[in-house]
Formats: sequence, structure tokens, C-alpha cells
Amino acid sequence: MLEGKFETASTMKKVIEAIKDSVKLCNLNCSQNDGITVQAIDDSRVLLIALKLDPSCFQEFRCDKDLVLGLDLESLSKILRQGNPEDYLTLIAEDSPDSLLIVFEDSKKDRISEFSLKLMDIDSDVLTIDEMEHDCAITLPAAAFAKVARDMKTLSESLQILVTKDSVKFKADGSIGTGSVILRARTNLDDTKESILIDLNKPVNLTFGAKYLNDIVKATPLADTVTIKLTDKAPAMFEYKLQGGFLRYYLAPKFED
Amino acid sequence: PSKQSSLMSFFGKR
Repeated sequence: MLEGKFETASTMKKVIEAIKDSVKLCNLNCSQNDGITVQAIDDSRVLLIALKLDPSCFQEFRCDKDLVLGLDLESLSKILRQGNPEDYLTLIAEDSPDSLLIVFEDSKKDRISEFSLKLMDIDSDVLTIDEMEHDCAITLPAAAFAKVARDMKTLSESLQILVTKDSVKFKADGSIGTGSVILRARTNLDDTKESILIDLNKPVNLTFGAKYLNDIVKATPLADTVTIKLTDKAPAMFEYKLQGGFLRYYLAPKFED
Repeated sequence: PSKQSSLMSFFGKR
């Protein structure tokens, strides 16, 4: 049996909102040691989502037997919207489940809402992702990255990211004209989440689909900062850290034809 | 004129 109780429903609500536009169906893997993990790939096979919610993400967590819960994320999102962000949220499943029980509790108002979501058999490829060497790692405020990704998408369907030891430059080249935004590395000791940190082994110049970057920044409400790891001619990794876990996106780059 | 690459050319299926 699986029983995972979150202190607030907000984490799960934000996680599902962050991934449901990229992947429609996914398997939730549940185990006593790892908590809940997800690996899902979008239909175009360009964007991979990796979620990890350690048992420490939960107020209470037990999973007697490893379980795979196949979910339609649009349906899960409909149910998660029924609860308030500050409600307790508990996920419950039997050992051979055909449904997932989702319970919201508002202890102050003595309100309990229960929903049952039908599970599905989902056949999906699982990819092996080795810990990659990277040419540079950038940590910046998640909101600043989201603004650049959203703004630049209006100019072009591609966004070029150029990193040197003291700045990150985003460049868009579209039919109406061109644009660039430069963010300089800075350390803000009073408010470290406002810092822009660049750890550079080698300068990087990569191009990504603006559509996918806009899917990634849907995770912005989950964390103050995002860490981006870039390597020449390999997928980039975008990480939003959670309390006791992470939501990562791996995005395949675009290349000159 | 840039071409989108696929994750499958970088990561192996498990």
C-alpha cells in the first residue's frame, strides 16, 4: 500500500501544472526508499522531465510494495485544482491498484474531500541519463529566466544562449528583427536568491527551441532559482530544486543544418 | 535554418 501525505497540496499542484502541457500521460514510480519519481518524454522526443520527491518531501510516507501508477495528467490536474494550496494532500493506492485515491483535508474548517482517479497502463520508453560533464552551470532567479524565455519567444522560435565567465547572453533572431538580453554574473550577499552565478569550464554557444523553454519555465512557481547546465552538442539540464527533491528538464539542442 | 535534435540521439533506452 502507498500512503503519501504532503503537508500542503501546493507542491503537487505546482509540479503537475509545470509538466502537464509537455506530457499528457506518465507513470508515477513509488518506492519506500526513493519516494515518488517520474521520468517522462514529450511526444516530439525533445524534452525529458525527471521528477524526484523523496520520502522527506512528505509529512508521512509509506510504500510497502513498489508501485507504478499510470496517470493522465490533465485528469490529475482537474482533481488537484479541487483542493486549496494550504490543504493537506494524501495520495493513497492499494498494492494492485486500478485507481488512485486523492484526499484533501482542511483541518481548520473540518473539510475532507476525496477523489478517485482511474489509472492507466502506460507503455513508455525509459532513458538512461548518466551524470553529464558540463561546460558551464548557471544559477539565476527563476523569474528572470522565465521573463527572458517568454519575451524572446515573441521574436523567434529559437533562442541562442551564449555563456562566458561573467555573463549569459540570450539572443533571438526573427522575421521582424533581432533581440538580445545580457545578464551579468553578480553575487547578492543580502539576498542570495537574486544572485547570478556562472561556473564556467568552457564558453558555450547553444540554440534551443523557444517553445520548449516556455514549457520549462512553467516550473517557475516551484523554486526561487533555476540551475542550467550546458554542454556543447548535448542536451541541457534545467533544475528546479524542491524541499527534498527536484524537477529537472533535459532539452535537446538545435543545430545548424 | 537550425534543426531540432532528438533526445534519443544522446540517451540510451533502458
